[in-house]
Amino acid sequence: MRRIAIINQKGGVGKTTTTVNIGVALARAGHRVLLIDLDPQAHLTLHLGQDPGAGQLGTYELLTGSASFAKARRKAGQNLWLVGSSIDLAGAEVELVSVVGREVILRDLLDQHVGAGRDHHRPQYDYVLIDCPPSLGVLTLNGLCAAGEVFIPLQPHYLALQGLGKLLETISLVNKRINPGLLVSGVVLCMYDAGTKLAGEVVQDVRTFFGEAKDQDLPWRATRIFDTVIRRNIKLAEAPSYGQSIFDYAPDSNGAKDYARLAAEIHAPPAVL
Amino acid sequence: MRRIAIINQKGGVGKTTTTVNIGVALARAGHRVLLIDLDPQAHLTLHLGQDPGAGQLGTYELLTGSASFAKARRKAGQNLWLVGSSIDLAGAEVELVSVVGREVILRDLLDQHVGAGRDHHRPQYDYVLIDCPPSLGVLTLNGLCAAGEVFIPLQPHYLALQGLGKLLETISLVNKRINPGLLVSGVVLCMYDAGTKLAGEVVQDVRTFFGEAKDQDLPWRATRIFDTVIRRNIKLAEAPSYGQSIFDYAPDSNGAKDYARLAAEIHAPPAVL
Ligand SMILES: Nc1ncnc2c1ncn2[C@@H]1O[C@H](COP(=O)(O)OP(=O)(O)OP(=O)(O)O)[C@@H](O)[C@H]1O
Ligand SMILES: Nc1ncnc2c1ncn2[C@@H]1O[C@H](COP(=O)(O)OP(=O)(O)OP(=O)(O)O)[C@@H](O)[C@H]1O
Ligand SMILES: [Mg+2]
Ligand SMILES: [Mg+2]
Repeated sequence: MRRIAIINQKGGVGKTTTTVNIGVALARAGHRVLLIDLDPQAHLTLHLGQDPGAGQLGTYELLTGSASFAKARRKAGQNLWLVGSSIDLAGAEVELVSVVGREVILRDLLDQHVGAGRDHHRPQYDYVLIDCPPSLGVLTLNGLCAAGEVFIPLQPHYLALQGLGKLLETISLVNKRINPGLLVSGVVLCMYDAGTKLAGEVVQDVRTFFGEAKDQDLPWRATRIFDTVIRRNIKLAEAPSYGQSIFDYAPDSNGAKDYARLAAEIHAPPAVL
Repeated sequence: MRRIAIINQKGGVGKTTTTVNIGVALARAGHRVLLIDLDPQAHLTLHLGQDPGAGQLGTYELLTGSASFAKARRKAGQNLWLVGSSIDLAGAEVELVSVVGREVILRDLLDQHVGAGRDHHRPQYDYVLIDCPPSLGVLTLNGLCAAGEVFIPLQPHYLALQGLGKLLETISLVNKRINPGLLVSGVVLCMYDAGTKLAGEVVQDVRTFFGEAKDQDLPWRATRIFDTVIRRNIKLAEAPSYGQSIFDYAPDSNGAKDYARLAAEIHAPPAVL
């Protein structure tokens, strides 16, 4: 079972679009996928056509101890489950400020939930994907502590690497102090303006940056910059307004092709490629 | 003298690109423009080819009382001044948490600075533009309290209006409690994907939303949705990597045309159009 947190504290770089569409792509390929919406904006929840809040239990109730995963998750499609978010989650940062172990609440509940499913011949889920808000606060920390891997979506624009330093520093601290297995396993290039020199140059800088980490004892020494880039495609921006993944909304679009190819690349172990 | 805060707590919607390019457009049209970078990411500062930090005084020193405007500003071009940012500003949120009047520090220093220039026959500046970070914390509050007007850049995507509620609520509170003259004078549609139905639909929703406020006693009862939209144009994303405005980097591009037209629309009073 792979537990992947999708993280970048920079806003609007494709975290939610990536979580939804690789989640649905993997589910359509027959894998059992749990999606967790850790953002009070609840865009992941809305993107799947689900109601944030509205009497539903979700990540807020999980983090504040009033629900288990079994209670908080809902079916979102074939092979697909969701723990949704709500605006209440905005209060979590403040509510949890002096709670002991406030960064590992999600991890412990998830361990209980998947541990509970362990007597079957296969794990409860093949993939757990955690969509994080554009910040490095307690919500994202819960994502980092509950995950085994991090994917970083990047928009290949000038300054894409600027915020990376702070993010990697945070990941380093979590790896050192709380979650020793945590690795940055992938970088996803999103909103890629094909054919522009800017995109090409930034990708080159990103490859160089991660290439230099190869022989160092760092959680990003083996990060894959996925070969599949997600091209800018208006269909990807339209799909959420219909509460659909790209595969339901526009299955023949470049957006669908790119995310399907990315999901396949994610599922294949690096050595196979 | 118009003091305009450029605000949207959503990340990556065009705040900095708009501040730089309308600032430079107005300066090129002969107006005296002061730009203030209130974002610890210092993108405005970098976009103008200036060094964030690096021994320069800037907004951090202003807000923590160790510099005046006269000391902290630097010339950034013809008719153009800048108070730059630095990573130190990230600490301001914490450092100012219990400082009395922490939201009006910028306002008071700006009043002193422009007041000091008042014995000339024309004001120190024609425009003061304040670029705010993607949050509604003490930095953005300083922008809101120092300004007379707010421009809201919006990317016309699904959920563009979602964050607006929280932003307008904050503006309302500032207007009620601290800055009674504060108005939302404009909405700038940025990163507009021309020819797509999504952009058209969202703009329609935005117009409807602000139209409904017309007869109410609200700080956004007279908000102009600028007719000029800023189309998506890769040149606008490339310019900052050269430390240039769009007018120096690609003067014949759509990006330059759109921002020049927007600056003209901003400068013309609504009744004239
Ligand atoms: N490849 C793409 N082409 C066109 N539009 C896209 C693409 N990817 C995402 N978008 C759109 O861009 C906007 C930002 O994307 P998204 O919400 O996935 O980013 P995010 O990193 O999750 O943002 P936030 O920081 O607010 O959580 C959304 O309106 C989305 O629909
Ligand atoms: N019209 C446009 N066409 C293409 N790219 C654009 C356009 N406007 C802005 N960009 C690019 O999109 C990215 C986000 O823009 P910008 O930095 O201005 O947004 P912002 O709201 O200031 O972001 P933040 O919330 O991080 O401060 C930048 O890389 C910028 O160069
Ligand atoms: Mg998101
Ligand atoms: Mg900015």
